[in-house]
Amino acid sequence: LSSASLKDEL
Amino acid sequence: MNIFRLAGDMTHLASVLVLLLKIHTIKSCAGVSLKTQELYVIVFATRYLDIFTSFVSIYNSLMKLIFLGSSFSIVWYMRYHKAVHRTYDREQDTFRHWFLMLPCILLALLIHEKFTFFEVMWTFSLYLEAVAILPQLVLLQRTRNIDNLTGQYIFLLGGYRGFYILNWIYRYFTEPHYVHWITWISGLVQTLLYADFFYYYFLSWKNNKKLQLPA
Repeated sequence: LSSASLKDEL
Repeated sequence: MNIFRLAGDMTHLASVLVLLLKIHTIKSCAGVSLKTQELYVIVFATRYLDIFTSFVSIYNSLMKLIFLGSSFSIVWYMRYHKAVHRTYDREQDTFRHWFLMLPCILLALLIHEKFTFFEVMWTFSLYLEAVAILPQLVLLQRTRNIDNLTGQYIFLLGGYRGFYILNWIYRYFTEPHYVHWITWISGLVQTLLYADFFYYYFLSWKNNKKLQLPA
């Protein structure tokens, strides 16, 4: 899930 | 969302608005590197491949559209708008930026978090963004005097990633398992590339004189 959380950044 | 990331996004937004303002109102792109702008189109195109597949928030989708739209329109203006194209100094803006892409794509194929098309493209866009400013900084060294708007554009563009670094530090301490070395290192390299520009920008602001990078 961690990489998904990063994808919330522009 | 934290204050550092919001500040970063707003600074980034301000940088593209300053550039669009300069190009649209005074119809000039003097001192602006088309190569850097083209690299940014590729950065956003490869970074936001998921714009239609994964929805994070209205804000996130809106900002992606703004960054994609502004970068494409800036390149369109500099290439095809007669008045603006005339002010583009092609002789000075000669950085072979396509050669910048090759090491980035190779590195993305070697170092990434997951070996999927989307993840490799996303990692490629991170590496490319870190070096995308190089043609602009080289052009800056060549064109002696640069106007305030171009200086502000570069200053804001460099500052936004600095805010992102604060955002990553904040998220590291507030969110468990929030560890992304690839993003952090490329973001740090990106910001460090602006270091000497920031230094001379600060000097020009302090002494209240034109910004000039040493040749």
